[in-house]
Amino acid sequence: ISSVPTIRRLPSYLHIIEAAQKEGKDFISGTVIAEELELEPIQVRKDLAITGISGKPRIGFPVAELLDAITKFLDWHHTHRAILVGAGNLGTALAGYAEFNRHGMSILAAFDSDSRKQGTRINGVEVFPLEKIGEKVKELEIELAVLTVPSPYAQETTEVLLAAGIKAIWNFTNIKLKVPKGIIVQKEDLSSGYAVLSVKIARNRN
Amino acid sequence: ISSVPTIRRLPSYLHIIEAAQKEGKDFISGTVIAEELELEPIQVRKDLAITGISGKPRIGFPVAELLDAITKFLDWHHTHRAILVGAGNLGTALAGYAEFNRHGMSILAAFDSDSRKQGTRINGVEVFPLEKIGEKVKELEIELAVLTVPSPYAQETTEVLLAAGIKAIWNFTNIKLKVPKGIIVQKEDLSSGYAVLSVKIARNRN
Ligand SMILES: NC(=O)c1ccc[n+]([C@@H]2O[C@H](COP(=O)([O-])OP(=O)(O)OC[C@H]3O[C@@H](n4cnc5c(N)ncnc54)[C@H](O)[C@@H]3O)[C@@H](O)[C@H]2O)c1
Ligand SMILES: NC(=O)c1ccc[n+]([C@@H]2O[C@H](COP(=O)([O-])OP(=O)(O)OC[C@H]3O[C@@H](n4cnc5c(N)ncnc54)[C@H](O)[C@@H]3O)[C@@H](O)[C@H]2O)c1
Repeated sequence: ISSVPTIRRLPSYLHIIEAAQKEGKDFISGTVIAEELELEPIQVRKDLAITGISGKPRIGFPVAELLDAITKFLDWHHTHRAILVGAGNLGTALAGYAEFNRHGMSILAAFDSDSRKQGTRINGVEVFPLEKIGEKVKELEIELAVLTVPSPYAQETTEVLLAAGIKAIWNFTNIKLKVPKGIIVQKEDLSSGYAVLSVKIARNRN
Repeated sequence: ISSVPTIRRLPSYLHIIEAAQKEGKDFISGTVIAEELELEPIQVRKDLAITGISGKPRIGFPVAELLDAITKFLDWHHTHRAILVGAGNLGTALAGYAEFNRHGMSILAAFDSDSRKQGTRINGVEVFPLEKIGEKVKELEIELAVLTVPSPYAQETTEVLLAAGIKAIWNFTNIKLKVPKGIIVQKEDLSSGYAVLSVKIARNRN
């Protein structure tokens, strides 16, 4: 997979270029993007090169073409149909995060073992009992599951998801999931962001 | 700031080395860490070099020393005293995330404009009205604020935090915050993780 750090930066470039498009700009320079995000201009140019679009000296990158190329590179022109398992605080916040919808991730159903949550909606997404996962994954042609259950239930919930035919899991629990070859697991841990913040605070102190 | 991608990987190294320590191991090899995280061994060795601890060929890195060096590098041997503003779904999930406590981030108070939330607790953290921010930041010697309000309120809430003497803001909103020089702002956007996941899904499809 090409550089993960580059891919992680692309959504913030997208924000800035979309804003430039709304202002009616036809071109945008790598330096303008770099200043907005406090990055080095060389870093931005290297990152944007990955999309195949090149900028012209003194004019910059064509806005519409660049937006299209980044969106295609991220596969965000396809809708990724998702379910969410664990309709708690984190799950509810993710179901309500408008950016995901804008970038093509559609959370179409949620699941929770707590009978009090079943039949309710979290930010508009209906919550079903776990027994319905197999049926809903087929009916809604789901490819991705967002896992926000408490860590002790991570592996057993994953077995249910695999049996239902899920091919990719976005894992917010602390458990390293055991999955067969070919299944995509992406771990997400906000401790990574906190690590960067802590180092910045320490540098500032000294 | 040294390489952000390296710093982001350190918490997951910490997990693995802590597990090795619990199993009574005195040394751990970069290759074992790399296999567990599906990274290149050379990447892990380059990252660990940042902590000043070097491994010995065929023996590996000394577990206790490495843990200490990574923790010190991340400034996680200091407690970072924090408040949280916006006691909604995301704020509540962050207040309840045990990893933060383990890594020295202590959320000591929360604030919310909704009077129904004031006086309640979110995962054990008391929720106060916004008017109390100044008083609590002084009383509790707070250095960091976690911002999880709806985006339209991001800048005005930031003004209140700056007036209270906050020096660092972990920003979960979509707004680029205008702050004076010297104030640390760290933006967090889960769209970055979703970007990496989308690219993995697209590569798998082709
Ligand atoms: N990766 C991160 O950065 C990060 C940040 C915050 C929280 N978390 C993790 O996310 C998870 C959820 O956190 P939260 O704050 O939303 O907790 P929560 O308690 O609010 O939500 C958990 C939900 O899962 C449900 N549940 C329990 N067992 C289940 C099962 N077997 N199958 C389906 N649903 C089940 C519960 O009924 C509850 O609704 C936890 O594992 C937490 O550690 C991760
Ligand atoms: N960065 C990310 O990856 C990410 C992911 C999910 C949500 N979010 C963002 O986090 C924020 C919170 O999301 P949520 O799901 O918890 O929403 P939520 O509606 O559950 O919580 C928002 C809370 O803020 C409170 N609030 C409103 N105005 C306020 C003000 N002026 N001062 C103090 N508190 C105020 C509300 O009363 C509510 O309790 C939103 O901006 C959302 O876009 C970011």
